[in-house]
Amino acid sequence: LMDIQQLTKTYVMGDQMVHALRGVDLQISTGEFVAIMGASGSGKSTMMNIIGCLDRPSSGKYYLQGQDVATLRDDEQAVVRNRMIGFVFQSFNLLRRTTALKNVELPLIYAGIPAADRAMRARVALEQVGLGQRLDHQPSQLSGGQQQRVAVARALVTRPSLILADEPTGNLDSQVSAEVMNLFQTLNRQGLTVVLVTHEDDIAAYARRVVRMRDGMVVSDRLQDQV
Amino acid sequence: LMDIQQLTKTYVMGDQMVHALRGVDLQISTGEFVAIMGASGSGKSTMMNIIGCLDRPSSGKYYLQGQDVATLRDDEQAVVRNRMIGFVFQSFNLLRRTTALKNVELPLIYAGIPAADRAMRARVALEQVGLGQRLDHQPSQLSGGQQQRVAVARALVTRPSLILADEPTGNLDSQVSAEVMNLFQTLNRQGLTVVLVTHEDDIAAYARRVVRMRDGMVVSDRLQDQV
Ligand SMILES: Nc1ncnc2c1ncn2[C@@H]1O[C@H](COP(=O)(O)OP(=O)(O)OP(=O)(O)O)[C@@H](O)[C@H]1O
Ligand SMILES: Nc1ncnc2c1ncn2[C@@H]1O[C@H](COP(=O)(O)OP(=O)(O)OP(=O)(O)O)[C@@H](O)[C@H]1O
Ligand SMILES: [Mg+2]
Ligand SMILES: [Mg+2]
Repeated sequence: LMDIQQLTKTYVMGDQMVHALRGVDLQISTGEFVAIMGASGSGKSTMMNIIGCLDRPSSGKYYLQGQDVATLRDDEQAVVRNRMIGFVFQSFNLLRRTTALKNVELPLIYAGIPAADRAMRARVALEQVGLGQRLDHQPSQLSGGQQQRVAVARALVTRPSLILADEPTGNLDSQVSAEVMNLFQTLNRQGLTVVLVTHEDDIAAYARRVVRMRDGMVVSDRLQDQV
Repeated sequence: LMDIQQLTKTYVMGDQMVHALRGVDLQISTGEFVAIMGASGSGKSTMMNIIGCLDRPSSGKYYLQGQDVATLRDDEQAVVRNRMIGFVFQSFNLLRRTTALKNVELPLIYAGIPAADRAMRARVALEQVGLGQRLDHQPSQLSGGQQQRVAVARALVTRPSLILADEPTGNLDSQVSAEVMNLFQTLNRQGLTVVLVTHEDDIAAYARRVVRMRDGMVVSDRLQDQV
């Protein structure tokens, strides 16, 4: 599904260089459930953004479904992204002046889904994460963990083939975290490829494989029994 | 230090009422280290905002250092807040177009601290959370966990007598979380009162007392041995 070779990402700040990614090699197959772990600042979100076609590397190769992503223009990358990828952002990125329901409908609008179907699918997605009673709340009228769950629902509503989730349970208590992780596991068994960043071992335990990053590189990559 | 009696907070949304707090009773003494836990949406941030003089309850009493906070005007509450409370927000609330250093200097500017002292104190605060190499990065140039640590540094730089931290380690790996919690513990032993919201048992273990909330009420309040 995805083949990453010697990916680097360097930010230039005045006379300083920040090496966010220093040569990452990673292959992920369709249907996998992978947890990405590593210290704060080790490059996890940077890598997720490149995988999700939201950013471009400084050097290296990224093949998605056999296609060299670098050869795609920005608008072509956007099509790939909207068609096959669901992204849960570390800082949620919800629209502030829009209800939870409308936030989750947004990707369906881009996909050309008719209004009645959109509203129903968005409602179901929000019910799946326990927010059936919060459909018409705007983000400022939601708790931190509720905003996070709206971001999860939005990522899943298009039924993507790949979900990239950056710390999707960082603001959730253990019971609600388990509900979200069970949802990911159920969808994974139905064919959804799941790549999630987490700093919690309890959450990583739901994955079949754990990739650890440090200082912009992959330092370990191991299979494990799923919990 | 703080005495909360039958605190309620109700939001009116059209013809619906959301009872975020349903009669909270809580007393916290100077020098305590208290963890607040509970499900997503149970009222933790709402209560923290009222404790931190950032919001007013719908009913009930809140005495801070013997003073009935309801009798203070908004500007008087702001003075109390800036003088004695440091707040780590669940969504950080950093200034976007400002460097990490300047973000942490901000409370010192309000406190009338001279420029040279401010810069030095802000730098020390950022070094204490491992961000000595990120002083001139703006929030968009920082990882999620780095932004969170800037928020922690900003809350501590005025040397407040009370720190209110809402999920201060939600985006931090275990090593950096331990560094932040050790910092809180050290300051607590020096007299800082610490009230922190967390959904992780490992983090709550640093506290001397754990208060659990559910559906807008305190349902348990127990002392424990600190780790
Ligand atoms: N402005 C508002 N209008 C309506 N309802 C609100 C508003 N702000 C918060 N709420 C509701 O009040 C409840 C408590 O919110 P609060 O942010 O205190 O929860 P929390 O315990 O901090 O949750 P989390 O762990 O997810 O951060 C939630 O159900 C939320 O939807
Ligand atoms: N626009 C930028 N300019 C300069 N440096 C940046 C920029 N964006 C990120 N960085 C740096 O790149 C490094 C990697 O950032 P990244 O967000 O990928 O970390 P992360 O592993 O997701 O961390 P966290 O667990 O804290 O979210 C960090 O040290 C960060 O300061
Ligand atoms: Mg990150
Ligand atoms: Mg909260």
